[in-house]
Amino acid sequence: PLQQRPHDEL
Amino acid sequence: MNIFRFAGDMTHLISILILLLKIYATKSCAGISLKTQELYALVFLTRYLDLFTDYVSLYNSVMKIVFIASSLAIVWCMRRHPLVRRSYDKDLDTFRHQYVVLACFVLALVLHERFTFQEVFWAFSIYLEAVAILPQLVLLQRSGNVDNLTGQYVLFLGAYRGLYIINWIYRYFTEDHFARWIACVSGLIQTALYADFFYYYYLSRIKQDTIMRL
Repeated sequence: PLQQRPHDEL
Repeated sequence: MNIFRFAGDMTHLISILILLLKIYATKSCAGISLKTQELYALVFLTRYLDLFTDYVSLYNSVMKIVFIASSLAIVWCMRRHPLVRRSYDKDLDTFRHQYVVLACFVLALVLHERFTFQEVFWAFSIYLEAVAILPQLVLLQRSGNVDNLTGQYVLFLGAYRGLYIINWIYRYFTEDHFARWIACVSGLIQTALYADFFYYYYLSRIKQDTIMRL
């Protein structure tokens, strides 16, 4: 699912 | 990456560097809350736990290291530098920030995107960043000392918040399923608290200028 992506915002 | 977020990251970094340089140049941290600066360092340390596990981009990794280093440098200066530490308003900077840390951690245990070690600490860092300005706001109300809180510092801090909100609006309309609600809601609360800080900052500034003119 989408939330598996790492956080790309600092 | 969009221009709003890049500009937001740059203005955020510049605001931190302005504060660090101001403290280092004047060898004084009068009017600056060590507790707020410690909370900021904690925000970066808990948010970037994925520094060695998730690689997003070179920019992302470099900026994480720079934010951690610069925020720790400010805390080190205020705690260890022999000249700077003497000017710290220890008896005015008395906001009990440990309760804020605890409240944010409990909230992160309840409200997070996934119940994993890194995600709980990521949510914790998002909540903590929103309220980290409180000790500085209280200190400013008590001391009214804006000597080291330069106008540029406040300007870049405001620009960082404003640009990030525009970044979220932009991502909401350009990316399907952009749903970082925790960051967006907490970021709005943070911006509201910054607006309060800016209000007290300009009040103190006007008061100080009036006194200087008299």
